[in-house]
Amino acid sequence: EGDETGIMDDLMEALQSGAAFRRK
Amino acid sequence: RSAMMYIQELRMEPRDTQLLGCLESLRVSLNNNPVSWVQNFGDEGLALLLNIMRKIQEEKDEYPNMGVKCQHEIVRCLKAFMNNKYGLKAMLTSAEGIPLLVRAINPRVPHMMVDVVKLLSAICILEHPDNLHERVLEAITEEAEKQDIERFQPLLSGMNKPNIGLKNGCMQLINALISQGEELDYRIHIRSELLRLGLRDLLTEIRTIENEELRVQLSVFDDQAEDDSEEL
Repeated sequence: EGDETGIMDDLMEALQSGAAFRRK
Repeated sequence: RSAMMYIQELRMEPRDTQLLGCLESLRVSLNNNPVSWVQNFGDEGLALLLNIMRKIQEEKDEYPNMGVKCQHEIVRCLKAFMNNKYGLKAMLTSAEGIPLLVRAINPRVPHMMVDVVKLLSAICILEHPDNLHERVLEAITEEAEKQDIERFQPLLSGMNKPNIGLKNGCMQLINALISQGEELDYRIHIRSELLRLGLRDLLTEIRTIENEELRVQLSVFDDQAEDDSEEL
């Protein structure tokens, strides 16, 4: 807990690839 | 250098080249050290960064030469700081974090604006008990009220710049703000507001640009509009 890193990098990649926008 | 050394240096409120050098070095440290280092930098380090950012925004005359460069470097530091659970939580707990980032949406400084809108887009799509896209939209609305402009004008101005990265970043933020809305009415409202303000014409031009990243964002925008139209 609290050690997870690369969170913003992952979100930015998901935004760029469009994966962040796929309907759940 | 330890996190405490940066805190001590930032407390002295350095200016110009000294501040820029400190921030550049801090960004490298935030990116390359373990989370424990970021934790040592902590709430106090974050507060110092945000405080300097606010001063640069408010007292532009006192930061005539290096203000823009320093502010951009703070944005990069914030991204590095937020790249882990601890830093992200600290930033989101701060009342000033999101509004200060929104205030850095400046189409006259395209290279900084790209980083800012991408950071805000990422914040919008974070799963969080507070609807973060609402906090971002609220900050955008409040800032526009202060400047007495349409709230999405800075984003559309950014899309009107020749910088393709900036067009892409602005589209990401638009898609992030729309997609996170749970209510159909909200999504349609935001989309219509943007189209009315000039997005319709800008999209016609942007569709002619051959760029894979832009193509992804345009297709997200179109797909969401089509889905909402069907739902309506």
